[in-house]
Amino acid sequence: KGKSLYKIKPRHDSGIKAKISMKT
Amino acid sequence: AAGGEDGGPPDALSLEEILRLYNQPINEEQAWAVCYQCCGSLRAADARRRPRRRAASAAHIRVWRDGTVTLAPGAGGAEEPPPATGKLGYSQCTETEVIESLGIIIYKALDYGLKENEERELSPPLEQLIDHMANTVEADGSNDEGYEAADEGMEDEDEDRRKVSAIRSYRDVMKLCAAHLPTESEAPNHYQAVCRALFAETMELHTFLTKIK
Repeated sequence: KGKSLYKIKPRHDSGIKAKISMKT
Repeated sequence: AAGGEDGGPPDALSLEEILRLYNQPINEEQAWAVCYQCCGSLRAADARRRPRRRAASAAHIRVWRDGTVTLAPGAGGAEEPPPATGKLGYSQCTETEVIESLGIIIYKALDYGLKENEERELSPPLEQLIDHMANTVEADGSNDEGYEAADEGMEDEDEDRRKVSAIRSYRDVMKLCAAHLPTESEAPNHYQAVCRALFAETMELHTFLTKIK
């Protein structure tokens, strides 16, 4: 309830996760 | 949790508590809602000349029973020195720095529980919002017109969405969140309802788990 499924892909060097990680 | 003084149910839960209770990330609609609601309360705090603080972690974002979302006082974190204060005691931490910290925390809440080598596929508008909030946009010169959240209104909504390249204020964030909805004017009620539901559902889960234990 209130939650939705989401797709997971391999982390990419130029992806937002990598960019956020570099900030923290 | 910010609890009732009588030891009753809390009036607010931190985003960290919500993530831990569900043991899964927030969904996209909740991310939009937390962004909108938190920026709304930050705007109000600015108007009252409250010092600006960066959000250090999800523990400092509070979702209240009524759907309000606030940044907890002293959210700068132990590792961060208190921001310098200017005249009138007003913090010199900038609005864009607070927005950046909020964007990072929202992303981490969407990424909660994922492995280091995994990345969640976000809808392009939400990824764009976070990218701009966290100031991680790579300047490629193709999108440099800036998002002008000025008073001229949004005559061409789609055009405005495409032109986003800079977020400079809480209001910019709120306008983008509102533009995500079919009817922008419904943003205050809609996002408050989403956050109210997030609080209520988390409390229901907490009560259920407590009974099971």
